[in-house]
Amino acid sequence: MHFNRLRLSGFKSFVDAVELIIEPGLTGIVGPNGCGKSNLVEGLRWVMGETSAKKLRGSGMDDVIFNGASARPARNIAEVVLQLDNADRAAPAPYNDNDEIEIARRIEREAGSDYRINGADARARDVQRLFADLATGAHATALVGQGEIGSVVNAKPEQRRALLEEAA
Amino acid sequence: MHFNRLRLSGFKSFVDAVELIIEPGLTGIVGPNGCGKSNLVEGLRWVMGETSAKKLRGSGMDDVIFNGASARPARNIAEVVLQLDNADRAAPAPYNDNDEIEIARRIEREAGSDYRINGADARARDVQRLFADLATGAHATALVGQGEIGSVVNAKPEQRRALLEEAA
Amino acid sequence: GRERMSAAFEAVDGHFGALFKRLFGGGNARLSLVDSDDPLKAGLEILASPPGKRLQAMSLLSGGEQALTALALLFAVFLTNPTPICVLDEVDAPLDDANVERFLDLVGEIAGSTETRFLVVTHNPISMARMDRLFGVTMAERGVSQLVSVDLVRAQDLRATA
Amino acid sequence: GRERMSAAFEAVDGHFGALFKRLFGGGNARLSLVDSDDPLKAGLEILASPPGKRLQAMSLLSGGEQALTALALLFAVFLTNPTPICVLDEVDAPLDDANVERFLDLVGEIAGSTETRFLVVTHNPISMARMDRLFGVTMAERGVSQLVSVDLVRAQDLRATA
Ligand SMILES: Nc1ncnc2c1ncn2[C@@H]1O[C@H](COP(=O)(O)OP(=O)(O)OP(=O)(O)O)[C@@H](O)[C@H]1O
Ligand SMILES: Nc1ncnc2c1ncn2[C@@H]1O[C@H](COP(=O)(O)OP(=O)(O)OP(=O)(O)O)[C@@H](O)[C@H]1O
Ligand SMILES: [Mg+2]
Ligand SMILES: [Mg+2]
Repeated sequence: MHFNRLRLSGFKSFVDAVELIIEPGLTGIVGPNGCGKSNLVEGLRWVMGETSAKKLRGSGMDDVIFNGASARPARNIAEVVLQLDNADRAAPAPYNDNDEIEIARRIEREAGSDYRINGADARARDVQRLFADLATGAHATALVGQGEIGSVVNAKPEQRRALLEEAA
Repeated sequence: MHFNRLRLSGFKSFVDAVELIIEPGLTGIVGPNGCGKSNLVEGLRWVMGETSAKKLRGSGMDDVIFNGASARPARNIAEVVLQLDNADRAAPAPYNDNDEIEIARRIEREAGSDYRINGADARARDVQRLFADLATGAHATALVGQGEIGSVVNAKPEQRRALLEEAA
Repeated sequence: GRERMSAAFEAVDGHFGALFKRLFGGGNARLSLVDSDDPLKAGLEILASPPGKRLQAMSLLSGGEQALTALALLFAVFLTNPTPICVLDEVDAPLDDANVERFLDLVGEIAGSTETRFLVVTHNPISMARMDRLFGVTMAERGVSQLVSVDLVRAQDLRATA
Repeated sequence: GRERMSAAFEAVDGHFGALFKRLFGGGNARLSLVDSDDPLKAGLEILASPPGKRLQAMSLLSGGEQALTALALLFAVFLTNPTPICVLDEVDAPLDDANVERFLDLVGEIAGSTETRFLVVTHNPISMARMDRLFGVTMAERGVSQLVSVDLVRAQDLRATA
């Protein structure tokens, strides 16, 4: 069960479609301040079912849709597609018959998000459960956003116990 | 009115006395994680009259007293002395007759802090007012602690207005 | 319920103590359940002393020491329940060179011994040099992000451009 | 009371707009009084757009962009009421090389044109190289800090030691 490719289109500063191939080992993501590195990482979190706009630095979920640049108008739709490689057939049913699993999330301004798993409509809950079964998810410990290390340190003991629940 | 020298003894990890000469221009402070750079900076903030232990990363003010290392027992006293150069006679009365102004703060475990200005006993309030008259102080905008930049960004509008009050 | 929580605690604590020693090159740390005897209700406290230093509240540790301790805890949870992907956004920012090297040794070892794929966002040239590959995010057109493959040799230019 | 507050606001806003443009190499920013018509009660809001980008909430800016904007505001307050000392503890941590250089240009200019003395704690070799002198803090004996004068050439070793 591997993460294979991540495709963003209209998501935050990625107005033109980009595709990140996720290969084995360590992939570094570099570039100047403000160029879009954290946006890319948030695209992954978002397609995995993140429901809190605040966790994506916005005040509403429409904030993830490209809102224009000096030479480009705002968009009304953002889409992120994540492709998983399931050659080892380790996926949860009912998705375990496919070699690949594709999770797509699409948001339209003022009309909310739609999810699809292998082309079929799905609910946010289905996507979240799929990733939870893979011991991962938008809130997985292994997704450490910029500045989140500080919150582990400063957290109150009751907040930190959430980490234990993830390990259980 | 210049800041000249800072002397720390028994303050956090500075169990042995050190003296920092503060020269004109830019002085860099470098060293590995945990070696004491922020402790040094907090020593300055402390002698300028900081009354919040939390702002110095402690839960009580006794936390600034050297509490031991593998080969050294804890101390019971910490002292910081700051020397100001007053050759330009720009200091507030009644300190303006001296070429130099020395502010000292001393804390004894479970017995609180004492302040002295030019050797004479003073109250925390006197020290704070002296620095306020110099447009500086433990809470001056120009003293930016580690991680404090983030709080300017994340502050609510009512919290940020404190900056305006400082400029007024 | 309770048994699984206690078992999880023991497992994470075991990893945490070992990872702390490894990231700090020594010292001692462990976890503690506080405020309740019931493992389902207790809070999680961290007791850590870097090498040669006395045990004190986490708040008194330095910025870099706190970050390294948090990484030891996050990876301890990870090792208890490995995931197919791990994304780290600028976690190396507060670390000095020696600590960055130890952090990268750990990440490299986890990548080599598990199936986990890592995405590591960084401004640190030491981290960049230890990656298997680099992607650069650029804004040649202002406000519009693009992705480019970066030759590890050319990383230097990309990092300095703005 | 109110008049002094309004005057302070105008002065800080003026500096802030100019400093933002300088630190970002362009773009636009200003301050705004919100939630009340009374300058003694209003909150302080920041409206900032880096070069080529649309105005959005501060929260959507990147880590480095937020830090640079905050520095523009802090220095704007400073210029309105200069102080004899300015201490900056690792403020350059989230900045890329180009932004660090612009930040250091500004700090160097303030140091050169005012009487203010600066203490700059940093792990960044670019910042170290631009200092007038360096002091190293060391822990040769574990848990015990000492201060040493550092030759700018030798800074490299000190930074990498642990
Ligand atoms: N919906 C949106 N539409 C267009 N641009 C956006 C949108 N949301 C955020 N941005 C822009 O994306 C930029 C932030 O990108 P990001 O946080 O990914 O930077 P970064 O590469 O992580 O930088 P740093 O190294 O400073 O952390 C900001 O300048 C912001 O204005
Ligand atoms: N009262 C005390 N007595 C002895 N040691 C102390 C005391 N208070 C703090 N320390 C120690 O000082 C160290 C932290 O020092 P400091 O925060 O100055 O590091 P730093 O050089 O700023 O590191 P970084 O680069 O990670 O920010 C901690 O290891 C802590 O244990
Ligand atoms: Mg970022
Ligand atoms: Mg520090």
